[in-house]
Amino acid sequence: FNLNVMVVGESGLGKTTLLTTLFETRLQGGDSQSAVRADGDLKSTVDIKPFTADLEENGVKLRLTVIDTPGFGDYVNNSNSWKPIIDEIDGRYDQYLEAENSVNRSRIPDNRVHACLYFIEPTGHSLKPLDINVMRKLHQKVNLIPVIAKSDTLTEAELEQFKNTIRTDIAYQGIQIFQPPRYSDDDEETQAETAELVAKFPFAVIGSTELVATPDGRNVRGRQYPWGVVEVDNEEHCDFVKLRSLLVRSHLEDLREHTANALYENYRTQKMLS
Amino acid sequence: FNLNVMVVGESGLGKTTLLTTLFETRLQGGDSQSAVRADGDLKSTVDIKPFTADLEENGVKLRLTVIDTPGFGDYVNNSNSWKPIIDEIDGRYDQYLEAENSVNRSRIPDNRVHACLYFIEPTGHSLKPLDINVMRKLHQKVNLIPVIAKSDTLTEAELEQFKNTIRTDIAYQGIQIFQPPRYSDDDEETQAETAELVAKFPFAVIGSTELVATPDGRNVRGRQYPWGVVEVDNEEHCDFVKLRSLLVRSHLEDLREHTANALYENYRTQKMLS
Ligand SMILES: Nc1nc2c(ncn2[C@@H]2O[C@H](COP(=O)(O)OP(=O)(O)O)[C@@H](O)[C@H]2O)c(=O)[nH]1
Ligand SMILES: Nc1nc2c(ncn2[C@@H]2O[C@H](COP(=O)(O)OP(=O)(O)O)[C@@H](O)[C@H]2O)c(=O)[nH]1
Repeated sequence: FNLNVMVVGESGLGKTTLLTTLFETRLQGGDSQSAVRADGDLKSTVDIKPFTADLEENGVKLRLTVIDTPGFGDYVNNSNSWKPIIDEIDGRYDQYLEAENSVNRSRIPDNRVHACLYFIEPTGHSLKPLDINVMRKLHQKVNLIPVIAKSDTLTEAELEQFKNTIRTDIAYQGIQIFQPPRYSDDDEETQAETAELVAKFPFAVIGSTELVATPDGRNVRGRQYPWGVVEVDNEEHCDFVKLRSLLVRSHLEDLREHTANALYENYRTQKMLS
Repeated sequence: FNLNVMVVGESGLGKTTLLTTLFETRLQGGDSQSAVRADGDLKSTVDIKPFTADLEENGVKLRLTVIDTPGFGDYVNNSNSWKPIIDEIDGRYDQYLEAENSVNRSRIPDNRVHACLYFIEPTGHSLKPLDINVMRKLHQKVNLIPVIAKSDTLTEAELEQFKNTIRTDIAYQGIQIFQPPRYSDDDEETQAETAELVAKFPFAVIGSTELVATPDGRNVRGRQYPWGVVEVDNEEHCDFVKLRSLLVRSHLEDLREHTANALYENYRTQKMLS
C-alpha cells in the first residue's frame, strides 16, 4: 500500500516536526507494531518534498509519502499561494490519466494525493481569509483534513471554543472536509469509533520527536516547558493519536478509494468536458 | 504623565489580552502600588482603539493610552498593511506640529506615539517578510519594541534560539529598536538593571487576566493547561514583568523624551524640507 499525504500551512506551524512524529511513532515500544525507515533528514523544511518512509502497521507494510508546500502563505502578498498546490495535485492526476490511457496500464503507480493536511494557526479566532480561499480551492480536488497546529498554545476551554468556531466557519463557507464513510454493515464498535473520531474534528495536533521525562517519571515523546510536559501520545493533551490512526490504520483505504473513485473521476470528467 | 503605546501585530497573537494584563497588574496585591480604572471593555479587538486607563505607579499617576491596529497582516495581500499605521503615527506628529505653531501653545497635549510594541509570531524561524518590511518603515518614526507573542508556545531552548535569530535578523536588516539610554552618571545598580533588561530583548510575553491555581496552591494570573500552569508574573516563565517595568517605570521618561527630542524633531525637519 502507499499513501500520499500533502501538507499545507505557513512556515512555523510545526509541519516538519509533525511529519517526523507521524513517521516515528512511539520509540519506546507500545502497542503499534510500526517500524520506520526514513529516506532523508526531515530537519529542513525545504528538503522535505517529497519525503518517503516505510511503515509497518499491524503487519501491513505501508509506504507513506509526504509532499510539502514550502513558502505557502509566507509572503507579504499571498494571492497566488494556492497555485503551486493546485498545480501539484492536478499534475499528479494528469500523470495518472496519461498512464491510464497508455497501452501498458496493468500496474499504474498511484502518485495521486490521497489526503491534504491543512494546518490552521492556533489564533483562537475565526479562519483567516487565506485559509478559506485555499481550502475552497482544495476541497473538491483532494480529501481535506484541517488540523489545528501547535495546539499546546490553547487551553482546554480555548480549544473547545476554537474547534466550534472552525466547524462553524467550515460549514458556513461550504468547505467539504474528509468524512469517514459509514457503511450499513458496520458493526457497533466501528460506528462508535468513527463517531468518536468525527467528534474531534478538526484534530488538534502537537508534534515532537524528543523523549522527555514527565514529573511522574515516564519517558514520553513531548515538549518540556518550565511549567510542565506536553505529551504527543496522550489523548488528554492532543489528537495526534487519532490523526495517525485515521491516516494509516482505520481510514487508509477510504482515503485511497475516495480519491480514486470520486475525486479523480471528477477531475477526469471535468478535463474531458473542457 | 501620559504614555501612548501603539500595538501592531496580526490577529490572534494575544495583543488584546496582553494590554488588559498590562493595565491590570497583580490583582492580589504584591509590591507595585498600581491601581487601575479602565475606561471600557477590552474584550473586542475592534473596540480597542484607542483605549485609556489610569494607573498609579509608585505614587505617580500615569495615563496609559493604547492604540490598536485592527486588521494588520490579516489579509491575503498585506502589501498595504503598513499604511494605516504610518498614517496614524504621522497624523499625531502633524497634530502636535499644528499645536506648536498656533498662538496659544502653552499646554499642548502630547498625543504622539511614545512606543510601538510589534508582536512577532512565535514560529521558531526567521522574521517574516511582512515583519521586516513594516519594522523598517516604523523604526525611525517611533520607539520600536518588538516582543515575542504567546511565548508559552516555545520551550526554553527554542526561545533562546528564537531570540538569537530575531536579534540577528534585526541587526542584519538594520532595524533600529528602542535602546534604553545609558547616562555617564548612572549608578551601578541602574547600569546593571539596564544591561539585564537589554539582555532579554526581544521580550517574550504571555498575557492573562484570569486567576488560576498553581499545583503548589498559589493563585496567580496565568494560563491553565492540562500539563501545568504558565504564570504571567513569573520571570522564569516570560518577560512580562520586564516589559511592564520598561514601559511604566524605568524607561517611561526615556520613551517620552526620545519621541519629543529626536523622533519628532526628525519628522518636523523632514516635513519642512519636503
Ligand atoms: N508549541 C509547539 N511548538 C512546536 C510544535 N511542533 C513543532 N514546534 C516548534 O515550532 C517550530 C517550527 O517547527 P517546524 O516543524 O520547523 O515548522 P514548519 O515550518 O511548519 O515545518 C520549532 O521550534 C518546533 O520545535 C508543537 O506541536 N507545539
Ligand atoms: N498561548 C497563549 N495564548 C494566549 C496568550 N494571550 C492570549 N492568548 C489567547 O489567544 C487568543 C487570541 O487572543 P487575543 O488577545 O484576542 O489576540 P489579538 O487578536 O491579538 O488581540 C485567545 O484565545 C487568548 O486567550 C498567551 O500569552 N499565550
